[in-house]
Amino acid sequence: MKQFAVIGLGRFGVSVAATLRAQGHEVLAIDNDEENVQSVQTEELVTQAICLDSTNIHALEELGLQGFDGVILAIGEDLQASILTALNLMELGVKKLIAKATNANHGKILERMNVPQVVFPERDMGKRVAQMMMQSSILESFQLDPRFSVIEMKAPDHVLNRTLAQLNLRVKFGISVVAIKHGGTELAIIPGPDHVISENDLLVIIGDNQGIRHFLQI
Amino acid sequence: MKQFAVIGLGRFGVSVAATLRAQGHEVLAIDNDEENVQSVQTEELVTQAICLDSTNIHALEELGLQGFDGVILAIGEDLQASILTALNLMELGVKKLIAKATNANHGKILERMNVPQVVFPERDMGKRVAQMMMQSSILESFQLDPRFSVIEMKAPDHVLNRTLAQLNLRVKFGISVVAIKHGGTELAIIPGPDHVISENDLLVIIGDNQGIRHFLQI
Ligand SMILES: Nc1ncnc2c1ncn2[C@@H]1O[C@H](COP(=O)(O)OP(=O)(O)OP(=O)(O)O)[C@@H](O)[C@H]1O
Ligand SMILES: Nc1ncnc2c1ncn2[C@@H]1O[C@H](COP(=O)(O)OP(=O)(O)OP(=O)(O)O)[C@@H](O)[C@H]1O
Repeated sequence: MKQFAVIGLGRFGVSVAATLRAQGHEVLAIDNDEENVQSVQTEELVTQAICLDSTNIHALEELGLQGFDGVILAIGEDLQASILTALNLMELGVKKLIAKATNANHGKILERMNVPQVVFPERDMGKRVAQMMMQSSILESFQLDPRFSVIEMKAPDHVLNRTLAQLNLRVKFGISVVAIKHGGTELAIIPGPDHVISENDLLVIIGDNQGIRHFLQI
Repeated sequence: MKQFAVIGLGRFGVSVAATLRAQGHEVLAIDNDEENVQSVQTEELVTQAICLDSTNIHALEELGLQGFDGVILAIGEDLQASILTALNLMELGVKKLIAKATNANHGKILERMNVPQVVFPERDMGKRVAQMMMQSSILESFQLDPRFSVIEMKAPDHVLNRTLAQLNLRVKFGISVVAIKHGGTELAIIPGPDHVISENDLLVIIGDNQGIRHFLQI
């Protein structure tokens, strides 16, 4: 069981806090808006919630954050508050810090301050939803590197009722089926060459982006 | 080349629009705030940008959205505007609709209206960042289903300089290495039993959540 702090109780911050809490960790939630503090307290989403201004280092010092396993800085809109809070957390020397940035410049400033991990929630989700929109058969995807992705998709018609050996996808498209979800619950991981693909199976595929696109377009 | 519309130019909506445009598609951006419309126009992030109130069906009708390949509804804060716009889009009969919801109730309302795909950007990113925080070695993860995940992580010390056959991870932890990134650029997909794991390799692993946690804790 670890101890984390989340600063900034917008929707993203609250979701981080709730997920950490649901996994059994201690979560200290911080916001300077009393209503936000009250609502996480009422919903029992966190272990403890405090109303304070995180740009004020004296207020933060009392919390012993450097003893926590990590801090998530989830202030978005107010650039100045985010930067000043990041400065405070770096000066306190917290063990692990992930900070949200709302745009490229915000991210560059945090990175130049050597904030160890900067995330771009809206930008990343925007990219993922655009992917869902462009490739209607893709349910989920993540970029392994600029050329390769892992995607989850409904088995297309042209592969149904045939074995993986017959389909020879690695040779034809440069893609590999790493898992097949059958009937919603069964998951075959690294299925063998005799595995037959059935209608409505979900395929988890790794491949280069071009090969995946090609496979989708047939 | 397809044609999409994005309604609501918050950070998420703008990211969806920009990603679609970067892939070469036509993007019509819609917002009732003139400043937001101006800024996507100035930055040339979209093909066309229009200032109108999407809760007004007459304004929407003129756009021929039912002929578009899809529409993304990205209004978050204003629940009423999101619901009314969703109603309009369903009545116009757009081909593909993905709508953003900001919380569980917002999502339930859209789902009950039979909006085909509802996404929760802040909630989902909150979960992913919580994962990054809890498992410091995990770089990226996605949930295949409630029990299985695909994760990308730095090779832990206890597996270095040994072959996959020697490590026997499937038997010991119930996990499979589906790809190994070496030196930042080389990617071995479904590596063979003689593949040796080197320091700084990134492993892409599929396994059940318990097995992954166990593997990480050694
Ligand atoms: N100086 C500060 N000290 C503590 N909390 C702050 C400070 N400044 C802003 N906050 C809080 O940060 C929280 C999150 O900020 P914001 O509303 O910008 O989030 P967001 O990133 O726009 O939204 P979301 O997370 O909902 O996408 C707000 O609840 C706000 O009260
Ligand atoms: N009736 C409407 N017609 C058109 N656009 C609207 C309407 N109501 C709200 N919008 C626009 O929707 C956009 C996105 O809404 P909002 O600010 O709620 O996004 P968000 O989800 O909170 O933020 P983000 O996407 O930045 O995380 C705003 O730019 C707003 O002007």
